[in-house]
Amino acid sequence: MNPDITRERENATFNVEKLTHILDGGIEKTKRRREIESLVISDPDFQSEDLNFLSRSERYDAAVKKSAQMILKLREYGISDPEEIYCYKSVFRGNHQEALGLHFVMFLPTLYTQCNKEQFKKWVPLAESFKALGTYAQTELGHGTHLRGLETTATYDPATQEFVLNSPTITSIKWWPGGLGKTSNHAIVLAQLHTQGKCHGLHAFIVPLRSMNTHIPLPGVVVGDIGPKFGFDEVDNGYLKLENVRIPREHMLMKYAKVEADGTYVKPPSDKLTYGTMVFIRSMIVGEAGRALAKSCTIAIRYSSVRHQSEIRPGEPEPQIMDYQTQQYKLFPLLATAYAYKFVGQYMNDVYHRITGDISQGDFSELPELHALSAGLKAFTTWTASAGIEVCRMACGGHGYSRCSALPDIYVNFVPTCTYEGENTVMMLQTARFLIKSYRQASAGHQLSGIVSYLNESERSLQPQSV
Amino acid sequence: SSRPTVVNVNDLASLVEAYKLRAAKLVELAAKSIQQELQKRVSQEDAWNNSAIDLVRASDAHCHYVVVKLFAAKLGEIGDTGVHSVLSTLALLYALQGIQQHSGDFLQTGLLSVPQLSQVSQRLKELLAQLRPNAVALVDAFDYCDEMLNSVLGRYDGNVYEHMFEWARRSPLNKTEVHESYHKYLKPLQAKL
Repeated sequence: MNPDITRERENATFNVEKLTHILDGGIEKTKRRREIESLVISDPDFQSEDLNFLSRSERYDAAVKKSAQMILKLREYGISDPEEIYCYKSVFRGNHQEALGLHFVMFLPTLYTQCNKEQFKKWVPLAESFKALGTYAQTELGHGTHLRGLETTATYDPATQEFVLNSPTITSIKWWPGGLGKTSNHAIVLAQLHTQGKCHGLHAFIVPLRSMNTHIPLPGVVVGDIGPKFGFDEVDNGYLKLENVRIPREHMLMKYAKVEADGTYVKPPSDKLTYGTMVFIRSMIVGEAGRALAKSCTIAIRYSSVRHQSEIRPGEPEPQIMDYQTQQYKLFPLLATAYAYKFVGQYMNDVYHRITGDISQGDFSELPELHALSAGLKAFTTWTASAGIEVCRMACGGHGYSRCSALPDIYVNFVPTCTYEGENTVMMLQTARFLIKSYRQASAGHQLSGIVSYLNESERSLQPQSV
Repeated sequence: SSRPTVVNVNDLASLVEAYKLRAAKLVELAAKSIQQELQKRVSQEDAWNNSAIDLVRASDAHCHYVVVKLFAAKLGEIGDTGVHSVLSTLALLYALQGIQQHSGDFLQTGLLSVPQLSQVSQRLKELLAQLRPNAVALVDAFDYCDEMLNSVLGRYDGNVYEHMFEWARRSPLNKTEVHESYHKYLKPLQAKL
């Protein structure tokens, strides 16, 4: 053990284990998390070559291999609780992404929440047994956060009771979805629904992409990998061009909106139904910001305690970098931010579980506020966490630039959160829409509730304290 | 409730209040910007777009207030005095750092005076020194095992340089002492010159 870091630990003025329990949400959770982590760490199947030493194709191959092994092992250990699965993956994934990530975080949850009874019976067993390997194709080459701009069409043909899916323009080609390029044999495709000569907006369709026997792309399906990116090397982010592909009517996810056999469109009970998924994903991202920043601070602060450079007092031995005020000023506010985001992540997780309970009772009253809050917090935390990871990297000097520090990997795998699941500026404007609406209500004398109730007090002023 | 509240930069609850009123003020400014645009006879959509910078700023301040408020609220759940003390220091540091970074907002909205900003800077330096002994323990509490962190610099045992050298030697480029490119390109080049 390095003597510097030993001495640092001896100087602590609080019980580290107790703080770990607070971060985990209790002693039992810490114990269970460590059990699950040790399952991965002690597993020889997961001792792989350092991904940094592999080519892109080798990295993708290694990632698919690990994902396949992980699936079998989760069954073998009987780990089914979502938080425990998440914990297991966090260890086996390390600072990298998972090849089958979207199958778990988007494809399956969408089937669970958007399939009607018959569809549930057919598709969920296929997806849970990985015979149907899925992704979620929403973003297009020319369209992202602004969903109403998406161009892919699904036109209903009552003569054959089929939908014809088509990418009408180059900008409508589906682009970016993880696992789309080489891994998935199905995709949930978001397309503008046309029936009886009318467009009814975006709906979700299950589209077979590749043969379930040979994995060869099906007729009319042009699919592949979009090429190397800034990070996410293990993920085959892909493109999908649909050339008048026909799918049965039953492939439209019809738990809420429906198209009858004759083409009649039945509206969904509320346009807020997809909000729940978005609030969930964005709440997860807030937690990710806390994790990424916590990891980066761990690396930078431990290294700053063993690294010696220059001198503070002439003639004295080179001090630890951490003794320089500028180094403390770089890292300690980020450490505080990491803790802040960990606690916000816990709060959003609790809130999400509460509102899903409300939604299942048909109570959508809190959803708009939470949709606005999760959008804003997703943007706020990912922007500052991304900048913070880069500060941690630079605070490690040249060695922060080496892949062995892990800081480049943490950065390139975290920074896409500023863009996906809602581009941050758009998210902030969505939150602003809710704030301005609340402000106008407060100005009209209405009493607000929830976290925006402070807008009722805005006439209050604070007097700067005489120093 | 119109009685002015005095901001105490050493008191977290008082700082939460300051963040709250900053957010309220910036929401008000954004709403007024839209109003002014509308009075120029522009459409609702153009008024919105012409106020977008203020709107993003207001949302950012709202989120910042939520984060500070939740951090302060979390402290109320912590019983252990040692842990409570070090987390209180972190929370105060987080709040003061935010004030220093957005000092313009706090001055513009009249929430803090210029002398108070100097006090904030001074207090912030004191907190850095206060946290110094606990920095490593605070990251240890995140409990990321080496296999998960996957970082030679962030190793729990701090033995960085030995393992960095070992890692470099495993790099594929070091599989052979002389890389094949020497024989393919450099040696022929030298022979020609």
